[in-house]
Amino acid sequence: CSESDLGPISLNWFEELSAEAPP
Amino acid sequence: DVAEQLTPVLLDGLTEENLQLVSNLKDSSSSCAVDVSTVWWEAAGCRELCVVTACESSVSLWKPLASDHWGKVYTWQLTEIPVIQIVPLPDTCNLVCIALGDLEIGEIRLLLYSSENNSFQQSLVKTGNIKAVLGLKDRRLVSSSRTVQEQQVEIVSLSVTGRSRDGQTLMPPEETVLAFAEVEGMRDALVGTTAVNSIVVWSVNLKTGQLLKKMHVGYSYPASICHRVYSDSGLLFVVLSHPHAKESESCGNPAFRVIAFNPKTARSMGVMFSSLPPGHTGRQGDVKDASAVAVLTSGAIAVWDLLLGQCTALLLPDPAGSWALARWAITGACLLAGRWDGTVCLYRY
Repeated sequence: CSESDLGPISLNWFEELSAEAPP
Repeated sequence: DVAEQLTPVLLDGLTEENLQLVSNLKDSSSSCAVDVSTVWWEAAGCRELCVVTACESSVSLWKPLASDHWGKVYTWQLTEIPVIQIVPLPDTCNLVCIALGDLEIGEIRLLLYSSENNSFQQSLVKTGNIKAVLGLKDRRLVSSSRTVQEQQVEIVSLSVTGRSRDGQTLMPPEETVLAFAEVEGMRDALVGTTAVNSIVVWSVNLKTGQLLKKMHVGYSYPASICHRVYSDSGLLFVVLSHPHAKESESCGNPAFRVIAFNPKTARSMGVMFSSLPPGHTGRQGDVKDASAVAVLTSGAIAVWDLLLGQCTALLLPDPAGSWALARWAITGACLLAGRWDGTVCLYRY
């Protein structure tokens, strides 16, 4: 799987989505 | 660098050679098998992997004896509402969780042994219109339930005697959650599949039950069920079964798929694809590690290696009866296969 197919990949996706999500 | 294998790989002349019959157990008092599972059970300082069998009105605990024989330890009677499912609880001992109901789950109960009272007991954990339930690590249980107005997604902690006071409500998606899977290696992440074919991701740490992301699986595979999820290199790899997918020329008759999701962009890509053997339809599946198993409407059981995307074994219905149930044991490469008459066969895979 590559970024061209799936978009920018982040190893810290969980922390980043947690920070973005409404409480 | 792996791409979805769109051409189904099927082995001609599949046999049972990858499955070795170890033993079977027959409950003479049981007429119709509903579910089968395994549980760690400790008695008199000896911890053993026991088998749990369920029929509509009772649940039995079996312990291993010498020479691959099994002896019934106890039978809990459940006469008011039919038993419809055993809910495995990972990493627990001396605790069996069951779901009861008619068409859908109306009650969740714990079956246990109380050393205080020196007796086998049962206790009520939850009631409601429960759509999905899953046992989580650290003696927790997640469930989705519906009232007319809203959906509740809740994690409850279990004590040795039943439901404890600690609970957590998760933010529900608009659509009904039909299945859950823990994200392996990430205690705070939980995934669910919904009635409109979305994957939802929650944060389930003690402070929040935030819904982090909703990602679509695709319309070709309605009512997909998540079985296993792991996170690797910034991607979520989800093992799905497709009980209602229709056969197509390009994909054959899909049974299981592994899909990689990028949780940041919600974009996805098929990684591996497993098809039903030719001429078979319908399936009800279970996944452990890279092994998947399903009961087919023909009364056969099929086993797949999800890494190869290949069907590796087929147990055909024999004169003793059609297969009704197939579950992996919680430890070891052991398949539990149940017939309609209540017989459970243990196979080494």
